[in-house]
Amino acid sequence: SAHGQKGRQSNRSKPQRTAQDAAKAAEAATNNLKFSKEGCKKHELYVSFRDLGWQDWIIAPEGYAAFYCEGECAFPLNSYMNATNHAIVQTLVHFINPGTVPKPCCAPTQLHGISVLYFDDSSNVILKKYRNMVVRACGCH
Amino acid sequence: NVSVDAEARSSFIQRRLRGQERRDIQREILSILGLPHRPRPLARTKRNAAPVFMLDLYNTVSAGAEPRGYSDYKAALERRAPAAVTPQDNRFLDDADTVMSFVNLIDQDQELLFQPLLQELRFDVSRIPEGEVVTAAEFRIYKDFIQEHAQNETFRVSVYQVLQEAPDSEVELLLLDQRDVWASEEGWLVFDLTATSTLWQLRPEQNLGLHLIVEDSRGQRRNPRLAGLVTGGEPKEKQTFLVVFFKANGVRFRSAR
Repeated sequence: SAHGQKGRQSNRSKPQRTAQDAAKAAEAATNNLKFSKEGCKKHELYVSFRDLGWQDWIIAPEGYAAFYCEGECAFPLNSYMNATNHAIVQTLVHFINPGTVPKPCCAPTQLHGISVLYFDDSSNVILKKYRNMVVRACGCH
Repeated sequence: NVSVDAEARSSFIQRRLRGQERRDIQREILSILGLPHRPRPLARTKRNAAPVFMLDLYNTVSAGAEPRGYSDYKAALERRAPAAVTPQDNRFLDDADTVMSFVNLIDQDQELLFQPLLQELRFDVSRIPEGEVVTAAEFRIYKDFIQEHAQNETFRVSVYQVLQEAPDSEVELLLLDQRDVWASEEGWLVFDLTATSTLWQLRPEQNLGLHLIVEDSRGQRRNPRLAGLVTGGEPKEKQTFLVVFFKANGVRFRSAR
């Protein structure tokens, strides 16, 4: 919208071509989907304070399920969890220019906090709320 | 395919970390917790009143989920003095980002030998993290049931802030809070120390401690211990402590590593 009407008209043929390219690439990607890697998902990862040998000063919890996000963000994005609208645009541009533009990233979309109770150097006790420590949901950005 | 899936996932975490990697990971997790290093190993007693009270707060925060403390802490919770956490604490907790308990630094048993009608207390609140604002502070002392007094006898328990301490003059005191209790009463007495804790946080040099004074119904000073107040180190689950609730002042950034 920043360009004038004239400019848009003169460049009309180029976007049409690239959209066709993208559509073809997307079709090919969809056909190959069964061979692609697993989609963007939440995976289990437990941070164990006990295994770290910290139970002498961390009173609670023993550890926490932090989770992490892993997987491919490829067409059709709707089949994956929580893809943003812009992730579809990002995928299209990636198809057009795969060498320079990356695919959307599989990353946390919802994060939750935990509380940790521990002793400090002086045997005082600290209860602290930590934000954004646990992945609730993953998605393509 | 569940088994293939599990295999793929486990391949990520099955590699054992080398010694240096392990130390690096530990350092990163400490950094996430905002700690420069592991707290020094001390002979810590998790059965003391403060850790048990704080575990109670922790379980309130983590409500809904099964408490993840160790079994001995659960046992400690069952043994704890009743009604340690009040509904007011829960309100403070909702508003707080951090809660800290502080132990009394004065040897209470020694203190009462020399000044049997006065209980001196001192809490080092200079350890309050930077950028945190005090939203509430409570001084908590346990009162036991005492059989030696008539059940309808009452005591007035007063908490004073020490304003000035000079060897050649009288101690200048400021009354912070007071409570009338029955001789038969048993449980935690809670005194509001919010303003004083804020002052001590901003001006640590003005932290000259507290005086706890007990008077009977005739206005006569009494030994706090004889009125049933638990002033010594035992029993551990009834030890005096200060609990302070904080809220982060603005956005908090982790320091660069």
